[in-house]
Amino acid sequence: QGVTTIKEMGRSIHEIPRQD
Amino acid sequence: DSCIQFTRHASDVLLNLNRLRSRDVLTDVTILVNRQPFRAHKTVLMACSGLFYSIFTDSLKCNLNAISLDPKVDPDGFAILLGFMYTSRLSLRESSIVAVMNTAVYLQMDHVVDTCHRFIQSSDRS
Repeated sequence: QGVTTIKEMGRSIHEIPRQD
Repeated sequence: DSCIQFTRHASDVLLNLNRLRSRDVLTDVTILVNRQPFRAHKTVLMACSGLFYSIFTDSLKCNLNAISLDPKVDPDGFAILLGFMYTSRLSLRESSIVAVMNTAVYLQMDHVVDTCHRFIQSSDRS
């Protein structure tokens, strides 16, 4: 049985801002 | 059996690490290059450079919070390579390529050395 991989192209985590 | 692969995850993590570096958040070492200081995360340095891997896996050196590199190392070349570690983008200019390559040899970043070498060869041909 093969593994089905779904590719998610969007951001995976929150983006840390450059400065607070 | 299936999984979702977040294809941007590696680059998203790297972007955040670079933001942390620029804000000096949880940076744990200062690299001195000709007295010029560069703040960074030990884990990122050792993940990218054979020299830093050797230093930070040495139990006598891993707790150092400042490390001076050989005075022959060019600070501009080091800055470019440090930027590469945190962005995966290597700035290649004819004016700096030799300094970058020599610094990459010193830092034991072999793939970068190979890339610089190919860039110089292709520049010579054209």
